[in-house]
Amino acid sequence: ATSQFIESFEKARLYFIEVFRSLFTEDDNCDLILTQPDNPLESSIEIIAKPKGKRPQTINQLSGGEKTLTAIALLFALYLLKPAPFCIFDEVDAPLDDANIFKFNKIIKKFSKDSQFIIVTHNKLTMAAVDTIYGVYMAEQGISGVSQVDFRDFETRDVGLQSLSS
Amino acid sequence: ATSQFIESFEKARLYFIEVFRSLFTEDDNCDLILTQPDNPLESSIEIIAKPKGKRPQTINQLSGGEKTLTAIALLFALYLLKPAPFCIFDEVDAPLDDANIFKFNKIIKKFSKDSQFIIVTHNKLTMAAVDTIYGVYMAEQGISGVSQVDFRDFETRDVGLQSLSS
Amino acid sequence: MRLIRLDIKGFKSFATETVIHFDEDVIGIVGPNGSGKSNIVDAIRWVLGEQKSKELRLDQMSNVIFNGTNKRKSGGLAQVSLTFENTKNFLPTEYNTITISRILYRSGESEYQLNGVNCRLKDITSLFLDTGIGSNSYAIIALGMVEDILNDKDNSRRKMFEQAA
Amino acid sequence: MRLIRLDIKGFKSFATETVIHFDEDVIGIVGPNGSGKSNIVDAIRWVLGEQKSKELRLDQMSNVIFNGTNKRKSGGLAQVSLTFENTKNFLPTEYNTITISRILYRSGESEYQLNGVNCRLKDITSLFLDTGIGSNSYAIIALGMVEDILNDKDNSRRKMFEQAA
Ligand SMILES: Nc1ncnc2c1ncn2[C@@H]1O[C@H](COP(=O)(O)OP(=O)(O)OP(=O)(O)O)[C@@H](O)[C@H]1O
Ligand SMILES: Nc1ncnc2c1ncn2[C@@H]1O[C@H](COP(=O)(O)OP(=O)(O)OP(=O)(O)O)[C@@H](O)[C@H]1O
Ligand SMILES: [Mg+2]
Ligand SMILES: [Mg+2]
Repeated sequence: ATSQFIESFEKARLYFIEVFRSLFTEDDNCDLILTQPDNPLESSIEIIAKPKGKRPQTINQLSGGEKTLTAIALLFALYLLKPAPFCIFDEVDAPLDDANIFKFNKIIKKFSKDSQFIIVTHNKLTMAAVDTIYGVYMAEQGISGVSQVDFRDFETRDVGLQSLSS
Repeated sequence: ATSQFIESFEKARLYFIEVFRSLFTEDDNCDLILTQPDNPLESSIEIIAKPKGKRPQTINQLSGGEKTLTAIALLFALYLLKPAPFCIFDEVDAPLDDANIFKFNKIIKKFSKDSQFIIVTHNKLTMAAVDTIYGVYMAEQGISGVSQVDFRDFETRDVGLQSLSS
Repeated sequence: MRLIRLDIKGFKSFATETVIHFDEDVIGIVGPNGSGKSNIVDAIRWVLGEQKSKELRLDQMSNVIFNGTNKRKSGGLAQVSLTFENTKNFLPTEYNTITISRILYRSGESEYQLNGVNCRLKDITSLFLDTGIGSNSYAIIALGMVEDILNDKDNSRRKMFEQAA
Repeated sequence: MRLIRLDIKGFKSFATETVIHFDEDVIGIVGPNGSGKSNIVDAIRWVLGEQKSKELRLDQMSNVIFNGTNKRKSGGLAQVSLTFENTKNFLPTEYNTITISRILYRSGESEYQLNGVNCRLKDITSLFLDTGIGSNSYAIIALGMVEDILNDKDNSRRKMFEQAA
């Protein structure tokens, strides 16, 4: 059990480094380590981030958006370890800046060849990146309704997006 | 001390109801109650939200954005109790939809006659609502720099906003 | 495995029958604060067998039933059905299309169904065992899971890792 | 009281001297993730006398000094100055313009200054007593305070209320 754990952990660690570098840059680095390597089945897991040029820091020393992006990289590493047929993200893009939202959506596009992704969002750039949109609204007081938005006519897309989130 | 506490609490409660209604709608209601009214100096404080048409709920039963908006209403109620000369918001608008971001910025505009507001944000609508913007960037690896953005030429504003947050 | 559709009726704010089709690879869900987006995520967790009311943002499981407004009385039951294609024999069953349903009545009685046939919760969860899905799998990456990774409360990173390993 | 300017040098990621002017009523601060926006908020808290390193997202207070990159060695000190107009005699002092400064040296020594004159931390915090400002006042409404209200950990709502009452 221990050797299988170590093997999976090492795999997850490599995936984590790979995804982290595609969400940050090729010059950024990170690591995933067991705090008690001699007690692998009980050990907690430490996340180290080494953004380019800066000193290594634990994940807690990063900015709000950098933390979220690092956590997303770890979630995708676990996904690569055992790909789920579908993944659901509920407003994880909220603390990200525009450039990081592009990267986030790009990596979802890449993995969407193998799995479906359901993305709840308020962000216009994310809305522009998905394949289809369901608009949720309060039909009458307290009762939710859903309506699929058709973006086949691209000219109306941005106008549609403007009115969609309010 | 007890009577002064009760008096301040009652004032804060009325402010809270007033601000809540301007952030939600005039038909929405809320309340602020002492969980132990007979032990005011030790009692914890409960927040009740009654969105129009729905049953009264504790704040924890609201959606992510509704919770944030309700907490903002309480912070402004405390502000009205003892107005600080300046207030700092660090990305509190992240979970809000467009309509609520308008309301949030509108209430800041109103209180900005008496106090200064420093708003850290990634949101374009909030950026469009402030009086001036400081853009923060990484000048060289790991070193921050700041540059004031001048929007006196309104035609470039949106273009400027596009490039600012990435 | 590919999702086909989600049917929600009487679940939280979805008092009336609602259908969402999953024809695409990346599906966006948008709308104003409080409109019901996270309730859709809760519905998917619930039909997959989530038993912890806290994970569904509820004080108790019965709160999952539409609790009424001043214009419409509260519902008598909550029902969610999730239909998907069993592509590449992802699930250990001969069916090509699978519909799992979960119903909770105001009385407290529960029903679970697999392709219309009553079954136990156990039959549904064992179907998903070891597939990376299941109501608390990391496949449901709500904002809360990002926070769990960051604060590592109760060794949550390790637990997530063990589920994936 | 009206803010005039903030001077940051050697504080966290602000290795080089940086000035922010507060000429307007509503000032926006924008920029990419990790650029330094929250560090500016930390700088204001720090110069107002924040003593809890945890509130400044630090393991220990000495981490507030620019800790170097592979192209620039770490700083020897962190210095922040906040200048404001004492309009309507908001603060109990005869000065019209006030500058408070705080310096922390790599050696661990601290300095505090009021209009260029060395003073104790106590002199700065007592100036702001009862004004609704002070490093942990509700006037600094970081995202964290919204969370404190929502989870009410350690009766945080009550504590915030007591500060304002
Ligand atoms: N049992 C129930 N009956 C009726 N309404 C309910 C029930 N449970 C929750 N709700 C309502 O559903 C609404 C919340 O929906 P939800 O959390 O899905 O919003 P959301 O679209 O995710 O919003 P946000 O963008 O703020 O996250 C709340 O206003 C709540 O009152
Ligand atoms: N003592 C220090 N020396 C050098 N850099 C530091 C120091 N302390 C923190 N930093 C760096 O400052 C950066 C974080 O800045 P900050 O938290 O202000 O970002 P931000 O602009 O608020 O980003 P976000 O939009 O993600 O919230 C981190 O990358 C961190 O490495
Ligand atoms: Mg939500
Ligand atoms: Mg920040």
